[in-house]
Amino acid sequence: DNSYLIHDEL
Amino acid sequence: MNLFRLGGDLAHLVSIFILLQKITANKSAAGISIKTQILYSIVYVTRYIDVFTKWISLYTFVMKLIFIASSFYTVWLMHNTYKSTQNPQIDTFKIRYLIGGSIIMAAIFNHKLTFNELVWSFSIWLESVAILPQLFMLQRTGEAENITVHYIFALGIYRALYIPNWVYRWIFDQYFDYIATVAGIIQTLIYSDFFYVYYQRVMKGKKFELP
Repeated sequence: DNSYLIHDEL
Repeated sequence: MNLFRLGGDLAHLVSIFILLQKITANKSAAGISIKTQILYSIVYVTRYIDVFTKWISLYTFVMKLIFIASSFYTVWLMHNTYKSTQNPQIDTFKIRYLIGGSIIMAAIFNHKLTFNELVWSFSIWLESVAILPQLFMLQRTGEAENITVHYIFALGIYRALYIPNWVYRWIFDQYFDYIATVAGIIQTLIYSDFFYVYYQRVMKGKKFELP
């Protein structure tokens, strides 16, 4: 799972 | 979105508002490290390099633009309008080591060897240490106006609240970003001594003076 690659946080 | 993250982002907005309010109302940038402000400008430009090419949400889009614009505006104000009120003789932290160290950290710890991922990682590491010139300046002065101290406090709260946010996302969203989390913990630890003095002095209505 590479969901962290989306970088949806500020 | 959870309350920790929203609270953190709002604390971040408040910190920017406090800083700009302090500078414009006092017509002075005394006690504020322009080096820290320059580092934040670099942090936001590198972190949000894809602001116009990758859509996440209206919320992140607007916030990113606010952070980039306000950090540049702050540096511009300090460098032009209120240049004479700066304290270059005590704002002497060598930021080249922070930038160099962050480049090395990004080269070692990144999610993917692409330009965007490398600058993203660089921005995370740089943000974790960007407050150091400001804290160093505070230490050299020994005391500060409460408004300056409130600014640093709000900025510290922003990153501190991201830690429970990551715990929440790890448990409920199966989301975990080890780079953001480790750098965020380092950043919060850098603030811990400051938080302690803030609690001891400012919360009890005293002036911020380092012991």
